[in-house]
Amino acid sequence: MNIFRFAGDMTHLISIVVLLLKIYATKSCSGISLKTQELYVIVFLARYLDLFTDFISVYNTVMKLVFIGSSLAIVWCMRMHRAVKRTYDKELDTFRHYFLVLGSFVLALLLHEKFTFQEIFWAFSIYLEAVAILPQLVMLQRSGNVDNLTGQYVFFLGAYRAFYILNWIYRFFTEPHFSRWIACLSGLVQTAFYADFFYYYFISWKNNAKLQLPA
Amino acid sequence: ESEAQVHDEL
Repeated sequence: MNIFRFAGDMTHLISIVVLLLKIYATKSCSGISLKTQELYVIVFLARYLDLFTDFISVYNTVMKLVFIGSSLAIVWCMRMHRAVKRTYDKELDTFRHYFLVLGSFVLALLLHEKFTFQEIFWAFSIYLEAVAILPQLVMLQRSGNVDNLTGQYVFFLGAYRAFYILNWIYRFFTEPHFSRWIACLSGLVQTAFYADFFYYYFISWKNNAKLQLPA
Repeated sequence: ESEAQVHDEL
């Protein structure tokens, strides 16, 4: 474990806490893409298949349970919670995310570290996570004005993988046989998707103005 | 044969 990875995990956790806060405090999920949240449930379930077989550390196991539990809770809330589901902007959340699932799985069948069930699903989860934010980014552009908590949620979500890139650079230089090219390349693509969001987020922060994404 | 590297990252 290194400081970059720990910072990345904490930033990821903060993004989830901010989203839960928004939903529970405002009893609203307006501006949040249910499709992105569903993709994250698939990402975590596919990635943490080794939850009960490989014990790495208490921290690792606890964080996996937190990520799986929180992503399921958010999807349950947006689909089932009477007050919250009414605020879901279904007509703005129109990205056909099934293609993202299909494309990531096909790519995982082609590009993986080992052709085993667990490795295929691990690579699938890595590729899917890289594109999982797309429905949310498209929805933000459609909805125009972005409320603060939603903006902060997306910001922390993008920042966490940027910390992981620093972690991979650090491990590359400090560990002899470290090679995580699948996670690294996918992480670069994932962070790149946030580039324009980060730009408009920075502008809104600098001008102390509301976050506006160009339609 | 690269050892099955356990994914120690989240």
